[in-house]
Amino acid sequence: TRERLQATFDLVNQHLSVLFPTLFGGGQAQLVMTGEEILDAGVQMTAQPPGKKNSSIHLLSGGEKALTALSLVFSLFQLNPAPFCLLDEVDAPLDDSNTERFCELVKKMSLHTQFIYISHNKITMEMAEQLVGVTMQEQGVSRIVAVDIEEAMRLKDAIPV
Amino acid sequence: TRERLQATFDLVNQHLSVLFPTLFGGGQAQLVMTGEEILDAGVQMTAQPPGKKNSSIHLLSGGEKALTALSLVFSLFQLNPAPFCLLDEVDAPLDDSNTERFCELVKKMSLHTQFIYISHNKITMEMAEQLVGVTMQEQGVSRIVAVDIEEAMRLKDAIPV
Amino acid sequence: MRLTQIKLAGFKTFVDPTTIHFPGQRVGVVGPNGCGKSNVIDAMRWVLGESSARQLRGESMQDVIFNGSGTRKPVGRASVELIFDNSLGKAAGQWSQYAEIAVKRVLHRNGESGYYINNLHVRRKDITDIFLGTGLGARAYAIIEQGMISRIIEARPEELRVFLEEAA
Amino acid sequence: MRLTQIKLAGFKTFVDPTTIHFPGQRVGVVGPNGCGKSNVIDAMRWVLGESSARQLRGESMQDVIFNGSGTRKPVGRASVELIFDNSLGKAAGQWSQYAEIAVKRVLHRNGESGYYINNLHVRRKDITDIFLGTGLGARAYAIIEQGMISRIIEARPEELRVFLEEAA
Ligand SMILES: Nc1ncnc2c1ncn2[C@@H]1O[C@H](COP(=O)(O)OP(=O)(O)OP(=O)(O)O)[C@@H](O)[C@H]1O
Ligand SMILES: Nc1ncnc2c1ncn2[C@@H]1O[C@H](COP(=O)(O)OP(=O)(O)OP(=O)(O)O)[C@@H](O)[C@H]1O
Ligand SMILES: [Mg+2]
Ligand SMILES: [Mg+2]
Repeated sequence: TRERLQATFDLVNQHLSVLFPTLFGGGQAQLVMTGEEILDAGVQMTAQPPGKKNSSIHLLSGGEKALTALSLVFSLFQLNPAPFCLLDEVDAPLDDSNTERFCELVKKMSLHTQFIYISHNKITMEMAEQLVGVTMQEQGVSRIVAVDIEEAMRLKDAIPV
Repeated sequence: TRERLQATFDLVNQHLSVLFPTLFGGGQAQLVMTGEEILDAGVQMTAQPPGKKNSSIHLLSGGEKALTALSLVFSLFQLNPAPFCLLDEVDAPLDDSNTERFCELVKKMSLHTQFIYISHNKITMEMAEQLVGVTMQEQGVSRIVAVDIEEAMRLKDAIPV
Repeated sequence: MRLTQIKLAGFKTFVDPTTIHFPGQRVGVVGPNGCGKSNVIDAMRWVLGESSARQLRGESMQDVIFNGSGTRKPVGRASVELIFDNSLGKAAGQWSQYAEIAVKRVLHRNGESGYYINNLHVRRKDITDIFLGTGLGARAYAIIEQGMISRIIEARPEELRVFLEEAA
Repeated sequence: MRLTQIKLAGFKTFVDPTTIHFPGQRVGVVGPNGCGKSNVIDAMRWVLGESSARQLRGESMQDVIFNGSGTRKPVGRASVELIFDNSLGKAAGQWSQYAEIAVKRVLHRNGESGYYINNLHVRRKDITDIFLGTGLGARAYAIIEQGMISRIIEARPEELRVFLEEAA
């Protein structure tokens, strides 16, 4: 229905106006419609990291695109927050300062939401309350082992065969 | 022409039979045709990392897929090697042991080919003969600075604004 | 509804019965390439009712059953069980009064399959109904798999609109 | 034909004239997100004759000209020059006897543009001809940009076949 889609659209933009500057340390992003009629128009994202004048998101860097998509994903999540949120290597293209802002946001959101995340990144691992190590001592067979941060950093690069 | 495409197909498979086990420390990969007639059949890759019994590459992990694609890219490169090869963050999904095998292969290939590569990975940075740092002290404006490995590791996470 | 445990057996690379406990609010999962981390995510999607094999990186639903390795034969059955702490009574419907809710899914290689809540045989709809209003619906943004971020970046305007509609 | 230098001015975030030297066989480029590393790769593609704006992440060719920042106005011209050591005489055609080959491309915001070899005005074809037989043809696998790896992984059989045809 048109009203519901429009309401969702507006709500996502409200969340984006908060989450994008939080993740980027500034800047702005919005969803825009490519046509008049919401029911058959497409939806595009415009995003400007702090200090940058680009219009299209296509010119953005790999890390900037990933962080922009993440701000959209978290905005969609906020529409109807589940009790937990699973993230699989969403921080892979981020440099350390973007990773730190990502971690700050996850810490804040984890007051109400349980986060289970896969990462190879030490900074992201350091904010975990619990670390689960997955190993493959035997070819093709997974096993679980509880690890601390030093073991986790060695484990993530253990030769699996 | 059919002969040329078939010849290319066979050559790529020859390179794959060497490069895939080199990057994975074992296992095998091949291009296969999805039909009888090469001129209108599709091409698929089958790949088995060491000790794994999967058939389709779709079941492979993120890092395994990336390394498999890289073995194909290097095989295609070998068909007609250019004087230089530019790699933009191809090692991003790789764990340390896969990254080390990737670096060994690049070192070997760099006897005949100049490699210029972008990476956030310390192991990959350590094999460089020269490190070029790109900074953005002024918003939106790039500058170049020569760096050594310690400076490079600090630089890659410098707050750009 | 906090997730407290996941139990896997015969699911992809988790051939041996395995239990993972989640006592914390922020749990990091770590390990080398191909060791099974994303398979845990697939297991959670699967037990919550995922009906598309492609979403689980497979070509058919049987692809989630452990199909052998260099040292092991294939097995005939995959099962995943999620255990939730429902002491706040947030679960919907007839399960709201249970302090603990165990959601389980089983698949046999011969095609036999089933869903269970607290060991009671139920329909897939009963699984998805529990999570009504909790944001864990089929295409909610609670599970961000490897590659989803790049799919959003590459999405054309028509595709991005579908993302929005699914969340609406 | 070793690449010895690249010079950029007005190209994307490299608004100020910049020279990068490449003395080594293995050169690592490092820096934070969005600082300009992939823009250097785009510059190399562009000066070697890239005719598709999409391959450079733009919507039109003018998108490669520096379009301003928080502290700078846009500029009217982008130029990139690649300098090759040709002491082994590997370059094709009339340039084979030059010890050094400088390949340059310029684009003005008003649309004026040009290709140059050793400061001589040439056609785009002359640029691509230099590299005939050296594997630097339009769609050779010498430039692996960010995202190409995942495109190969996601490629359908028809698309993967096109990759093969382009390399044939
Ligand atoms: N049914 C199955 N039986 C046995 N092995 C399977 C099955 N399905 C998938 N696998 C294996 O699981 C592995 C992938 O595991 P997974 O995607 O969890 O890795 P990962 O830990 O996420 O790695 P990465 O860090 O590279 O993303 C593949 O090697 C694949 O062969
Ligand atoms: N014509 C232009 N004028 C000014 N800035 C531009 C222009 N074209 C692109 N940019 C900017 O260049 C930046 C992208 O740079 P680039 O892709 O080189 O980053 P990167 O160093 O590769 O980062 P990452 O590590 O995230 O991949 C974007 O922020 C974009 O706004
Ligand atoms: Mg994974
Ligand atoms: Mg980049």
